[in-house]
Amino acid sequence: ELDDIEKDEL
Amino acid sequence: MNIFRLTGDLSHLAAIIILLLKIWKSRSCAGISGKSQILFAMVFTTRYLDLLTAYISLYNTSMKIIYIGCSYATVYLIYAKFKATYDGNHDTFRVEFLVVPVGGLSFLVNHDFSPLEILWTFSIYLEAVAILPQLFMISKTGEAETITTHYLFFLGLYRALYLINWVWRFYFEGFFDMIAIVAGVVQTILYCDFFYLYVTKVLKGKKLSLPA
Repeated sequence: ELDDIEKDEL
Repeated sequence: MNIFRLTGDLSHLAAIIILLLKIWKSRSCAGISGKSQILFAMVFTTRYLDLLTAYISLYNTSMKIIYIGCSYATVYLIYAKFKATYDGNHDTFRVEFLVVPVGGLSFLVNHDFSPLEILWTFSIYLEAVAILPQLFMISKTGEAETITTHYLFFLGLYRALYLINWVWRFYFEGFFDMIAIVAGVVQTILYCDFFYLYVTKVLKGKKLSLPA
């Protein structure tokens, strides 16, 4: 699921 | 982090710095849409609240702080310091027609119905259309200073590079974020007309003037 991938993009 | 993502960020940083220096050195914000700059400040504010909750890397944190700082400084220069040079008569795009639908959509289509995630989604959708007041202003004045076209070129290029970065990440990491991709495609498409004029005119040393 997306939200467990840190939003490392700006 | 791949080369497309890095050059995308540097292109974005270049755009932000070019605009800030243009206004600061020429002491004028003629031809610049203050409304677009307010929308960009909103984009960064709603997207980078995770500065308070998560530390990802020094690069990530410092870039976010630079983006937020420069965007607020630009808004300050336009609406306060060089207010006299602000061309309000041509900066007339109705931003409520952007913010309200984008706000509604971010509640309807998101990855997770949590405050931070909805604000992040709002910032992604808003960024896709935030340049419209600026493009609208150029179509009304019929021209743009060359330095402004360079600003727009790097700003448009950054998200185009992000699109390539997402293709790269899908292929090599199996990662993709449909919301960011769709919004990024819309955002980049909005620049196509400008890219055409930039390549056919500005890069040939002519001034960007409309109608073409």
